[in-house]
Amino acid sequence: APSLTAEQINMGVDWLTKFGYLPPPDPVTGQLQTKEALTKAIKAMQKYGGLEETGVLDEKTLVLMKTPRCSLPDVAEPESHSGRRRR
Amino acid sequence: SVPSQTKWSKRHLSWRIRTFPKESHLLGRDTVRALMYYALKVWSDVSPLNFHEVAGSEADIQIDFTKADHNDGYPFDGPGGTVAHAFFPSDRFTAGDAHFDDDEAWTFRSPDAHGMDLFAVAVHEFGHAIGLAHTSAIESIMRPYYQGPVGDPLKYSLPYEDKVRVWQLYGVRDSVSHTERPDTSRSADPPVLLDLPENRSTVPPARDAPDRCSTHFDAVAQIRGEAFFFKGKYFWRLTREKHLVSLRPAQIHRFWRGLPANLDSVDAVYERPGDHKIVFFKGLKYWVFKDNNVEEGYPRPIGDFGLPLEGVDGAFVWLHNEKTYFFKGSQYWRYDDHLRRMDLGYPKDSMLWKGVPPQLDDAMRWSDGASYFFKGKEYWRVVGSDMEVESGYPRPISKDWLLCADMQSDSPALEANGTETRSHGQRHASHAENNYEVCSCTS
Repeated sequence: APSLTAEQINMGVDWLTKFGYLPPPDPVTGQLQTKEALTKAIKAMQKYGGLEETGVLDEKTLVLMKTPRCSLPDVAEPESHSGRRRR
Repeated sequence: SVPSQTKWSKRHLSWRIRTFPKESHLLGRDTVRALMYYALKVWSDVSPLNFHEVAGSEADIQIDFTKADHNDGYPFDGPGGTVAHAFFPSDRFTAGDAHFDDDEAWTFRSPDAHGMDLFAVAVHEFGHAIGLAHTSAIESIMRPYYQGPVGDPLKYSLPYEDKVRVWQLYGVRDSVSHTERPDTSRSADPPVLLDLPENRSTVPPARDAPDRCSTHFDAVAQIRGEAFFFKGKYFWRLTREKHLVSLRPAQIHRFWRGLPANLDSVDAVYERPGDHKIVFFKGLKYWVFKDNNVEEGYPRPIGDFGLPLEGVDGAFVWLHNEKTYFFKGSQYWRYDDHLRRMDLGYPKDSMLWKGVPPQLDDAMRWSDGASYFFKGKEYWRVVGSDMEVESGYPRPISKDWLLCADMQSDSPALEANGTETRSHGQRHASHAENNYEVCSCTS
């Protein structure tokens, strides 16, 4: 599959964050997402959307991300993130 | 799916459309209201929840059509992308509110490819408004992605997956709600009844259809703000703007569902104040309709109202006191539909309604605040709280209400080749052939 453009990756990360699959970037450190966190988030979104869980932003995944939808997130805040905050 | 986001503690929820789509040439306001009404009804049909429309700003569920960033943390993004959202019952200031992106082309009964089906999206958003979160279940209306139109709002059935989740939240709806009746005195009229007939062009008008320009009527009623003229097995319908919906009458049985098949006419019809249900009278029986479906347990005897066992000529609710007036022969009765009790001191002589003839065909109130009395081919108008007919009446029903020119009668008897014949046998081309067609726009 053709490699993704930086713009597509950014769109993907924004989308995953917007709908609750990725925690928002840390406002203080601006820490970027780790690769495994991104892969895990993509798989969760693919599973939710009934797609094959490839873990990468393939064609079908990008198409689904462009499908009209409800603004509300699909996932409540990721457990790990809220867990960390609680600690 | 994520756990549900709490739920409403009360069972009666009010709603109101605060802002309508700007591009309302696609969908009229009445249609938007009706679609919201039926999208909420999807959830109230399967749960103990009840929704009623109000006019004021205190509604539990405020509905807005807005665009771009509207300061609620969920900015819209132009056509496509995010199309709507709603707030869970747990949201402190916006619980239940629903926002629809005004940059979308909202449609109703349009082919899949064009625009966004408003009814389908509204059902989803009101699922959030009562506490359901997104789910990945393929069948569910609560999937986050737009799946296209879901068909006829009057026939839509919620997927079982969603019924189970709402039952888990609120329990099932039993036939009688145990909570007290909501105070709907402030409520605005509920929306018009959606008339979603099968394609009319495939249903040729029956030969015995009456001619609206040369007949008197069995019953006349204002229902959800629209006027209905009943004759035999047929009725004509006028929008709130008094526009005749169609020159051809519709068949009562095809729209008002649950009346006996052998019913050949009705005596009187009115919309009950309070719950806006619609009451049909025929002989010594009456039926109560919720929207256009008869409720269980009907027909019942008119003795329930304390009326004499002679039947009813006419019935209407006087705007002035919200009392229901029944007419029979030269007498009338006054009934309190809120207390479900006949007022004392009745019947009285209908002469007290100065200028109104006895033996009425029916009566109705209209959106101008006046009361109208119908008999034969004429009608009388009584203004506000008067009990005397306004000067200049009677006037012809056909001309003022049913788009008939003077002395015109376009008999509906259709010859095999589709042309219409006048009542005195003269053959004339159907309107469409000489480029003359009477059209009326409905919501």
